[in-house]
Amino acid sequence: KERNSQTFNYASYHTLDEIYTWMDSFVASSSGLVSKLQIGTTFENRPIYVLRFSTGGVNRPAIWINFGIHAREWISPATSLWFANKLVSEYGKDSSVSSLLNTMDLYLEIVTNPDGYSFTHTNNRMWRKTRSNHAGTSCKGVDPNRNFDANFGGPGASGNACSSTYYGPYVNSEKEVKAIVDFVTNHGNFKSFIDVHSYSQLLMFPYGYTSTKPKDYNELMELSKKSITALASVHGTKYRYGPILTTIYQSSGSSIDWAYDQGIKYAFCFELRDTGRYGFILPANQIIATAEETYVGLMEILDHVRLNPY
Amino acid sequence: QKTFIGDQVLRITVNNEEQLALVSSLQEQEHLNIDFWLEPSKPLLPIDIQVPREHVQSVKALLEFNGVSYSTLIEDLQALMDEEEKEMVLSHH
Repeated sequence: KERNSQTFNYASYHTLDEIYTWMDSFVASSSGLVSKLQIGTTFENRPIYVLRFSTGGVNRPAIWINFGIHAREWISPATSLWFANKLVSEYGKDSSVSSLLNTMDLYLEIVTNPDGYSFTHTNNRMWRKTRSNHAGTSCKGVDPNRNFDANFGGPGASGNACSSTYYGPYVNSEKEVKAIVDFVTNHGNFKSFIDVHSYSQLLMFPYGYTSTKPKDYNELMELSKKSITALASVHGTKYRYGPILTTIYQSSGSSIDWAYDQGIKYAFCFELRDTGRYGFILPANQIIATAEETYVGLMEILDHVRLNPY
Repeated sequence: QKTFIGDQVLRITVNNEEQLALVSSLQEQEHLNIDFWLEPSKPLLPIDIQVPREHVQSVKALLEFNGVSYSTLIEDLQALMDEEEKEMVLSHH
């Protein structure tokens, strides 16, 4: 077993149990900066955890980042572990991290789809969806990133329960999605919502369900450009950026469209690297490099959020 | 545990809307059991598809017949996953 968060091997992929064990040792070694919250349970009754980074205050403006909503995107949770550890180690040393955590709370959902993630380790490495059962079909699972209340069931999602982009029987049918929706809604003071996926090197913002530009289009475009430029400065990884619909394809029911429509202006979606053409099987020796560049790209956005309260 | 011996991942580049529609139509052919890793979006953007071993030749033939260019991104998906598994075991030791 990993003995503590300092000896944890961040350059390897880990099972869900290992990650959950790491969370406890990470919280214990973070001198009160980090706490662990359970925001719900999955279809298969696993706990859904969020790490809260906070230096105090009541209901401070906050940032939400979730990783790996599609189970097979292993690089995303792997990046989040490194990112969490980096934040703690930089707090009190790096001015951006210190200023951020002195004014805002940060919530990281390290494994957004625990049932799916566990399934990829035990049954099918390529599994993408949740593991829920729904009446009328023998096919399991829903694409959680088509299950949010953002033109739910519209173009860019499938009504076929066997499809990998099945939107589900109704909005928020997935407990993993409802946990996020309830938590973010009840908190009420999130200023940024970031959903981290892999692969193909994209930074996107709303909308995916309509070609209408969001009212903050110009600011989000500029910020995206700044973020991907900073990201590229680390290892030269090139990203494309823009609204989901024009950058990749039309998709309905996605998390960041929902967040933006809730009034969370800084809503972004990352697709992390695969410069070596490995798809979802990115070699473990690229985890740290991916995490390093993602950290820089994310911090550009988080700095901007902190400096531009609304 | 599901295995992927002989499954290939193809990177397809379509040059026009007609080719895009052809590749998109593969999604509806359920018997082929193709998993779209990168979905069709617009011409010149890559599309990655995971093709089960038994359909690799027919899918490649279809693409070639219609002049759609592709390359083989992953020759044998299972081999890559075995490598990944090995790395995880080593890291535990």
